[in-house]
Amino acid sequence: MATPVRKLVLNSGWIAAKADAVRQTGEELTTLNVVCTDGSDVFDAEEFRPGWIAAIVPGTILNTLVNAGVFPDPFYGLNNEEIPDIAHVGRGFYTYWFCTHFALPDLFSEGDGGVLSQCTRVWLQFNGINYSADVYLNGAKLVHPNPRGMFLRRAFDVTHVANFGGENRLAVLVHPPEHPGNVDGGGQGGDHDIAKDVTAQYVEGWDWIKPIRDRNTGIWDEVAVVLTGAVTLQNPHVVTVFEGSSLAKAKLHVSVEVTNASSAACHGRLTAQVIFNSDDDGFYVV
Amino acid sequence: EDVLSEEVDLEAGENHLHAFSPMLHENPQLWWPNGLGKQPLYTLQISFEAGVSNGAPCYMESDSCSCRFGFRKIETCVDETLGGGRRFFVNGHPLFIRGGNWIVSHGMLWLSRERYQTEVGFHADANLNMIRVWGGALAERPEFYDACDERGILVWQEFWITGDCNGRGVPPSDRNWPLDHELFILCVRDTVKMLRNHPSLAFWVGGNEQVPAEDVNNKLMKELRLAG
Repeated sequence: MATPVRKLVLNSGWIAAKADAVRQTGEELTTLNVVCTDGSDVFDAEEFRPGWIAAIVPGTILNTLVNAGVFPDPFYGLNNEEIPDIAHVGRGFYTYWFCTHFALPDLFSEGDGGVLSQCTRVWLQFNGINYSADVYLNGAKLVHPNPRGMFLRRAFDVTHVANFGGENRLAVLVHPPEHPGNVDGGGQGGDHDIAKDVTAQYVEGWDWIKPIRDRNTGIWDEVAVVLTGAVTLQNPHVVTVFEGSSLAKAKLHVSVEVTNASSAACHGRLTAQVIFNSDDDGFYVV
Repeated sequence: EDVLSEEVDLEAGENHLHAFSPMLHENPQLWWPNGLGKQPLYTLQISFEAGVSNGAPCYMESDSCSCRFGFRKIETCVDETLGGGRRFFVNGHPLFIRGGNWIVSHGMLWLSRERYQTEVGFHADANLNMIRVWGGALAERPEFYDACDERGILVWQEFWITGDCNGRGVPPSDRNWPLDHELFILCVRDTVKMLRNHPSLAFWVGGNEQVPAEDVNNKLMKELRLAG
């Protein structure tokens, strides 16, 4: 996994609201100092206004709704029967806004500027969204070439909209799978429609589990803001190939994806280092 | 040994795969499955330091990344003398597979490192040495694989093809699902890149008890073999 220079994991402070209950657009939700019709601030999580609840990210919408007491825990008794199934209430019922805010240091001031300088780039990373999302930051809509798919990591270069030295507002409108299917007939996987999408299929129910009512819709894996320089590294790969049959010698074939995100040519030094994690809780460079 | 620095020139907007010169490593500590030995783990750290191009050797770290890996060799073959069953060898030693089936850690995807460590630990304590991750659920998370790396549990990871797209059922499903094959392959590529360094990852399977649609399966076979 990547260990960037600076990383801020966004796993707290999220609030959520059902999409059709929110009057603001994504741009409006993420514009500083937006005030709602009742006079409260969208991000005033201390006093949840009607329709906004504390959200669990990473997690699913059903997870958030259970946590907020809207629905009972589906894994106790027959509680699942009390939760509306997306097949009956429609995809809009489980289409939700997720919002949070975060601060970025002023990297261009005297203090931090020496570390990251003008080359700093800011990335907004989502490790898993089921099934698709519209993402807004500080009043701008962020566009990704592959918005759909449960098992796809996505990164946005948000350098141009990031607010250094102040607050940043993030809103994510999460849409359920496009073919949530009907489970009224029971059996293995209901009507199987979920398999038309690239998503988890057990959610239509199987011989060992009742249907998951929201089909696992949500921001289900880590969200993070990552600061790097102009050149980024992704997907390191190491292949060990033994020489001969003794297993006493091995060749390490190491590769990494290198991207120059800037508009200027760049010269630099790539360094790969192997460290052995010893049994005595210490470690040393081999 | 095991530290390598290489100078790189990048054009504006350039994106490329940089392959380091091979590094020779002597007497590696071998990673073994649960019950056969220890699970020593190594960490690979890669960093890029940008330098000023006007001749001044002023390097500043632009980005870094790391991954854990282990030294192990997994071989498998179908043995007709054993009824067509698949045999496994790790570091040259035959391994009797004692496997468990894995669906998902929590139905509302309430996942955590601690939960993965506990649940994978149960499998290891029960003397199992392989977990099959069923294709109807997830490509499991790196935290799951970290736990398997540390406890010596080999992983059989399936992609997202199940009885929901086997052409049977009432109403009948379609063997050509999912609808967007390119998206499926895109997700496979990203998943492979995310998980491929874990020593516990033993092999990929196209789907549950069946193969994906022909074009998808052909791409999987071709690209995964190339990656290997």
